Order: sequence, then C-alpha cells, then structure tokens
Amino acid sequence: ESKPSPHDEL
Amino acid sequence: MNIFRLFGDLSHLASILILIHKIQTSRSCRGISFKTQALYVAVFVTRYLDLLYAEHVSIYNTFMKLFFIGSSCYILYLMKVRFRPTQDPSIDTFRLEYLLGPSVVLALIFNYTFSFTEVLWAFSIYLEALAILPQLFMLQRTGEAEAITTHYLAALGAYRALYIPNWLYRYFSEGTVDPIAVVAGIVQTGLYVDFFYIYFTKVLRGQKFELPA
Repeated sequence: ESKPSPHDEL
Repeated sequence: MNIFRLFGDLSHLASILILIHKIQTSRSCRGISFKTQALYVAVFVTRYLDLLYAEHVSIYNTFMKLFFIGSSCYILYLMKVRFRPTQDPSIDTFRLEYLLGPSVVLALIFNYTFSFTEVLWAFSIYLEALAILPQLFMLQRTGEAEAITTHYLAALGAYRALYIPNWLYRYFSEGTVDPIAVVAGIVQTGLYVDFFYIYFTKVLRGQKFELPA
C-alpha cells in the first residue's frame, strides 16, 4: 500500500 | 484521472455554481448555513495552499484549487456583506468547536508524516468530512428546504459519492490506497444518506423537501 504524494486528488 | 473522479469534481463545481446562482437570483441566502460555508473556506485554504509549495500536479488540478478557494470566499462575501440581512444566525446554531476540535485531534494522530503540511492536509480532510453538519442540522431544524438548496446539496453529495468508485478504480488500476481520504470520505458520504433518501423520494418527484414530523 503506497502513500499518495503529492496529494493529487482535490 | 478516471471518469468517476472527473464527474465527481464536475459535480462539486456544479454544486458551487448552483449555490451562487441560488443566492444571486433569490437575492437571499435563506436556508444556507454560514458555518458550513465558512468551514469549506477553511478546508480549501488549508488543503490547497499546497499550490505554494507542493509539486505541480496538473493545470486541471491548479485551476480547480484556485476555483474552490476563490468561489468559497466569494460565497462568504455574498452571505456576510452583499445579502447579509437575509442570513439568519439564530437557526445556524451548530457548535463549530465540535467539528474543529476533533479534526485537529484526528489530524495530529492520524497523518502520513508528522509535518506541518501533512498535518494540515489531514486536518482539511477530516474537517471536510464534518463541514456539512451545520447545514444538515439547519435543515433538520427548519424541517424543509427550497428545491434549489436541495439541488445544491445533492450535487455536493454526488461529488462525495463519486469519489468512492474512483478509489476502487484506483485501487484496481494503480494499486494505490489513500486510507485517510477513503475513511473520511466514506464517513462524509454516509452523512448524506438521509438527505438523499428524501431527495430521491420527494424532490425528484416534484414534491417539496419536507422532513417527516
């Protein structure tokens, strides 16, 4: 499971 | 980007345009919770000021962030300045500290990195999940709503609902999971369940939005 970075969702 | 997320974002955009349209054409912000709108400004500012320091994502992303910050501030201006006399604080009584407090605590405990920007991001996610509560509470108190207000809420709820298939899609296609956004998002969507029930069974059949006594 990966950490989303940068946060690409609004 | 997938179709669920795109339509979710467009639905979010539409909800804001519906709200501005409602306020401007009726020249009134009756039935709209100022507290909820103020919380959205806090949500957008704390989350989207990453425009100043985070990696560039896309033009779409930047445009939407600027739109959400700008439009939410504009709505506050409409409510507090332009149509101030039509805004009634006496029915907008949900206590903000019940939402801000837990959001701060949750952000300090559950974040991806214990850094200022990541805690701020997590805070904005938790606060967004709860920000609709003053509005739903107000609806509960008045027991009815204008059709246009319910369309606003339906578009906002649809945006949240569409993010769920978006996460499923991303899980299967990219293998990515954002547990903070997913858990908060599911809670947030759950808050709309009662509203949607009445919206589908009454408003979309041409009846007035009225809560059962």
